[in-house]
Amino acid sequence: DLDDDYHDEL
Amino acid sequence: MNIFRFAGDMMHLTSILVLLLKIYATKSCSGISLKTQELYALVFLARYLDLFTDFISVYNTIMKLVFIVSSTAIVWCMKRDRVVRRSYDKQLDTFRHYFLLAASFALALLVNEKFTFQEIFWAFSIYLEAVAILPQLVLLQRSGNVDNLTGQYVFFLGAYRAFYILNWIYRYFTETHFSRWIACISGLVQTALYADFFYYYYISWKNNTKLKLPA
Repeated sequence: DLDDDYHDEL
Repeated sequence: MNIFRFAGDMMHLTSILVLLLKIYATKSCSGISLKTQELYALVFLARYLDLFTDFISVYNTIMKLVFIVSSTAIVWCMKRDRVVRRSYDKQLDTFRHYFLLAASFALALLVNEKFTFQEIFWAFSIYLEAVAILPQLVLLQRSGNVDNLTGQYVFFLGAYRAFYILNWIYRYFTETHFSRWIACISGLVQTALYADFFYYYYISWKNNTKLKLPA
């Protein structure tokens, strides 16, 4: 499962 | 956060500030593709759906808001501002960008991290951003000479994703389970599309001549 800060980039 | 990503974000921010400067200082959007600006507004709206649900950092939230507000303001200004919209090269900005929208969304349905609403829209925004510059590059080729601010806008816009590629390489070697294949491959395609622009931009800078893209 994708860890929650997966999209930590802009 | 690493220096490559921060530099990339600052270049991205600079490109937007240069574009805003051009439009507000010259009260003109000649040489700017409205279609590319519409695609960028969609990119940010589709990518930052998690703006209010996933808090990463103050910096992340502020930058997301800046990108959404600036991109929508530029589209609004080019469409509604009576003075600015007069200088829009409507007859030159004819790239059929709806194909880019459809193709990016279709690809996002097929290739995504997870078949969820948010992940499909995230992948859609990544693919769309890679091709969003095409209407702008086509317009530059058609409009012959390019004014300085427009040239600098496109230059910083292309440079930012090149720094993101350095960021992904850095993260790949410094973080254990780091994998951003969708963003990385899409980012490579995106940066490659600027290759010929970078070449002519470098030539114009070296010879101190007006930037001119061959038709």
